[in-house]
Amino acid sequence: EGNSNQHDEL
Amino acid sequence: MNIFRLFGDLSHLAAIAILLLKIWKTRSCAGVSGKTQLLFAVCFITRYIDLFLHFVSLYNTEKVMKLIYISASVFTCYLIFFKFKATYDGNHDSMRAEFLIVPAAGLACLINTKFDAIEILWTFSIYLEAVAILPQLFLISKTGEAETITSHYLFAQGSYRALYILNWIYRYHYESHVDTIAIVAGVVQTILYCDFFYLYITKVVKGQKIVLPA
Repeated sequence: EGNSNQHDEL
Repeated sequence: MNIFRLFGDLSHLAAIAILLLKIWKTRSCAGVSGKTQLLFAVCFITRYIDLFLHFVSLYNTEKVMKLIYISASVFTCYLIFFKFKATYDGNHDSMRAEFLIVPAAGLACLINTKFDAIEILWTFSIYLEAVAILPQLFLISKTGEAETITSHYLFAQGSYRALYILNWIYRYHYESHVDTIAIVAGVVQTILYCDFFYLYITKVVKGQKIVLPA
């Protein structure tokens, strides 16, 4: 599903 | 980026700087848990592994911050286990770190967003960070006291994730962004500091030293 679940926090 | 996350990261940087200064100035790591610092270094390396995999230009702040966290935590471990090894209180730093690493690794394989290497490493790093302070709190309970500068370090370290919780509430409300794993682990992590926060607010703020049992 290509969830762009990029973790964008440190 | 919101104010809570900004102050959270600044608080985290402050904690790392306070500890480095304490060890460097006093040329001693008495009262500091080497195991907690090792666990934090492992957290940063496993969480920011992407820095090593595909090197990206350093111009953006986030990459610089990640490199600062990794290098500062590794340097802190170097000071504790090599340079000022003679002052390391190994007898009191006796909590078994394996009892934190193994469950965190196991849980990361069971409960994660995606079963792939990078995501598992990130999840492991999040779970490990939640409990990484335990050896430090354990050491303080064994020695029965904490130097004032170490208390400031712990306050900054605890405040960082507490501020992140406010950041997550903000992002849920305004960006409907939710990272459940980070939130649950962050709440657990902050709860572990509650006892210390109480002592810090009631004692250190009044200029007294933290002595246990309170």
